[in-house]
Amino acid sequence: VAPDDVKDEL
Amino acid sequence: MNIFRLAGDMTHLASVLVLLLKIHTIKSCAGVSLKTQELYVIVFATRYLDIFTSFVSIYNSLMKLIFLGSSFSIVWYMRYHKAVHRTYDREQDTFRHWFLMLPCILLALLIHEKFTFFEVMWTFSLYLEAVAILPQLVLLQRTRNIDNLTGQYIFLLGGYRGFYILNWIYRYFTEPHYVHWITWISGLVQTLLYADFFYYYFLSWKNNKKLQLPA
Repeated sequence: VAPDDVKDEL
Repeated sequence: MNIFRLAGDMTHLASVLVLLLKIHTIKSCAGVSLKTQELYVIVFATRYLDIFTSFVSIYNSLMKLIFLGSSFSIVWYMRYHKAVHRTYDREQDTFRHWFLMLPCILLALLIHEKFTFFEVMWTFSLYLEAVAILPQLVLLQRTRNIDNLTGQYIFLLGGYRGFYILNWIYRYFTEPHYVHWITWISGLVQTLLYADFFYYYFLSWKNNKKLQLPA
């Protein structure tokens, strides 16, 4: 799972 | 990924494709605000700074490239393509969009989740995207006749953030600690700015009449 601070939304 | 976010991304993609279709096939950008398109170039350029540093998924990187590429090419077409540029009504598209950027930059420097370059730029892009449609909506009020493609473009562009709001609600309830007030509030403001457009768009669709915003 992407860690919290990585922006996974466009 | 959830269906709301996928629907949002697909709606956003559709809006960009409708605009590119209009400009590329009928070589016209009548009724389209160049200022809004330029703001979107800045939104994507500042939003996707991490495109080469952080990899989330193929989908994520591909969509970023599509949004960056399409927004740049739309501005290129409207500025430098002779036939398209001729259809751009510069006299009406007079919104001082650079003045929109200043408060967004200041606000991003004041309100952000972390004070790092990337985070401030990313927050700036959120605030800017919320207001980027204003020059287009102002232009719409001025130009009486709105052709279908431009109306569809704005409708889809407004709808995508609405799907994102559903996505944020879904993630809030399904993912622990998923709280991003800045994203949520700017996304809500962005969608609310379309409220009156949606109202008149729906009326024109219901009465099967040309879309006309009141002066």
